[in-house]
Amino acid sequence: EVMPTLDMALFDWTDYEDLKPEV
Amino acid sequence: ADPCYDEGGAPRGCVPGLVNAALGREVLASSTCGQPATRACDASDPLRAHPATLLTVAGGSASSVCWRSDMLQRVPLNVTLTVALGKAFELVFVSLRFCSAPPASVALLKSQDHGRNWAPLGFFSSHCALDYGRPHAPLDGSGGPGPEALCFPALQAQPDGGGLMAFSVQDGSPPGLDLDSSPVLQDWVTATDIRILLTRPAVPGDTRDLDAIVPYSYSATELQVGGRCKCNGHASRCLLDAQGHLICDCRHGTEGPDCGRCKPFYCDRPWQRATARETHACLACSCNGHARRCRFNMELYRLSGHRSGGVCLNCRHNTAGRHCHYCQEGFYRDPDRSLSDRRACRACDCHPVGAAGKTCNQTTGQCPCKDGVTGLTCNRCALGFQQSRSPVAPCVKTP
Repeated sequence: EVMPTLDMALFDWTDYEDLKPEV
Repeated sequence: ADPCYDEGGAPRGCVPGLVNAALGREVLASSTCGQPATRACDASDPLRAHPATLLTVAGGSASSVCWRSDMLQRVPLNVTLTVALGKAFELVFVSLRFCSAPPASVALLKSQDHGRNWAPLGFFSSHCALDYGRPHAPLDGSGGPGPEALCFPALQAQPDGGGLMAFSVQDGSPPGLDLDSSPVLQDWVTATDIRILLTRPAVPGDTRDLDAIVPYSYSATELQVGGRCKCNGHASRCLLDAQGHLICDCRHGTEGPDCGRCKPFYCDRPWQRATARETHACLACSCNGHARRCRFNMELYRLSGHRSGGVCLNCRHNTAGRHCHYCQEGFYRDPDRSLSDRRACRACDCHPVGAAGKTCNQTTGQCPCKDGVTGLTCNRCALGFQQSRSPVAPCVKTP
């Protein structure tokens, strides 16, 4: 079974703004 | 066929041929007759001039016209003839044919730095101690343990009234010294300039006595400086460069007027002179096609057993290492491409959330994944995990 790739839109960056990668 | 390489293309020691290095070179004479003009010599009249150019002109021996000094009437009676060879030569002999009775004392000097400093090669005199403060050379021509300037008997007049100074660099050099293996002998035979000092005329009486001197002039033709263009065994000929300077046509990864250093990229081992047994060619650094420059490191050279000391500089195409033989941090080796391929190193491309870092395994390309994350770039949740909303723990166990 191949799992789907991580969906960046699902992540909540509220508490991790400084970790958020530049797109 | 290039004499510096064998039939199989392997380098081998090579030397330029023996030539008269003085041929066509300008000779500076400290005294030349004809200025002002006299009945016998007029510098402005080609038919009555005796310029120093006659000493090194082609076919000089066939000419009946000789260089002639001014009439010397006052002590000292020194006249110098200086010829710049244009670059370093390895001398074999120096000869000068005199058109009148040869001088009673002659000193032969050489310079290795284009005329800044001078050192004696040899002397000819009937009074060595008096003229040069030296003993007469032993009859067998042997000297001390190393090459040295010896004082030989005065030049003898020949039946035609002239005379010949013939100096071999072997005179003054102890037998058994081998040019290949003796740096002292290599130094002894090397010269960029030759100077001949005519210090005492062949006239009767004490030439230190002003009253005893009758007017006298030196006269000579055909100055020959037999030698090989010095290329340290790395060229078979010398050429004129764009500026008209004589330089070696260097091979074996060497460069410089005398092939005296390795070319910039050929520094995998230190420069050495070629010998009959060992070519000592400069070797190109091994950079797998990813660098254009390298430097030599003696410590690495010693550690390698004198095999390789080159260190590549500014490895390109995301490569790194002494030979640009592995990938920079953040890149990994593509197993489907050769090491010399411009795209031999691929970016890790680790997932910005799923990976715990940006550096992957340089061999496999595997990024370090956070718990529950899998895939080469850590871009998927592992079996039994599902995506969360937290970028710190992107995959959590499935309830």
